[in-house]
Amino acid sequence: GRHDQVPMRKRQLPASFWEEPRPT
Amino acid sequence: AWQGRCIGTPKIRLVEFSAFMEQQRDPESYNKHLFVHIGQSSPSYNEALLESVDIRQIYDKFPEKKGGLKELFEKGPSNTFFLVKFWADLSINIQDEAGMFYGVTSQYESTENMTITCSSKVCSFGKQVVEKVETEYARFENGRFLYRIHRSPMCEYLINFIHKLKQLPEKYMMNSVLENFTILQVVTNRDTQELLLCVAYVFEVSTSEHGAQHHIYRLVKD
Repeated sequence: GRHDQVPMRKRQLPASFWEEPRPT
Repeated sequence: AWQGRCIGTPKIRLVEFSAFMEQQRDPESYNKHLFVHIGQSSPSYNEALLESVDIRQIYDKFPEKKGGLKELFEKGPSNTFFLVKFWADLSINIQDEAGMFYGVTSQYESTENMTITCSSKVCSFGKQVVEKVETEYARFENGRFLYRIHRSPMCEYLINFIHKLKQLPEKYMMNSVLENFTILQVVTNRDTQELLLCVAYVFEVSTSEHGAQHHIYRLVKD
């Protein structure tokens, strides 16, 4: 159900998923 | 060089994607703001290959019943699945809606002459709230077939969503709302029903002063 979702931060995602790229 | 470095397979690749708003001030001048953007880049062999994300980590963010992401992935082909994390640029003040146009432009290229069907599903808490289906015919240009969905009007739901998001006072609040907002785009060959591309989009708000940013991942099942 929608209320027992695992927050994205607690999922197995690459570190880059949380790092906003710097413009080149 | 683009294979493994951008959204594409040997058959088709996404060349450009942007969601924008545009305001005509007078007959000669426009103000254009890009909310999200994937540019017309040509990656070189020097660039790193895409990282991968286990598709099971995001199943619940997208439709899960019949025709959902899981079923699509099981059917394959698996090299057609991608995830885009967008950092959307919401640093714009929308005061006057007069003459405002909200649109989405996307462009694909392929080596084959096909007619493609693009489905875009906007999802809230993993449930589809709106879907747009577009059909695009190939145009032969510079030795390849181009499909351009040019200035497709954004739906009311998305426009209202952007307005409501903009009203939130803090970025962490916007990100908390965006955690349950996703878009699933599925491109198929209209005549053979073959899946060509499936792109899952997730969002955060950009903190950069340089506009929208993104990361692209391959979706895999380890």
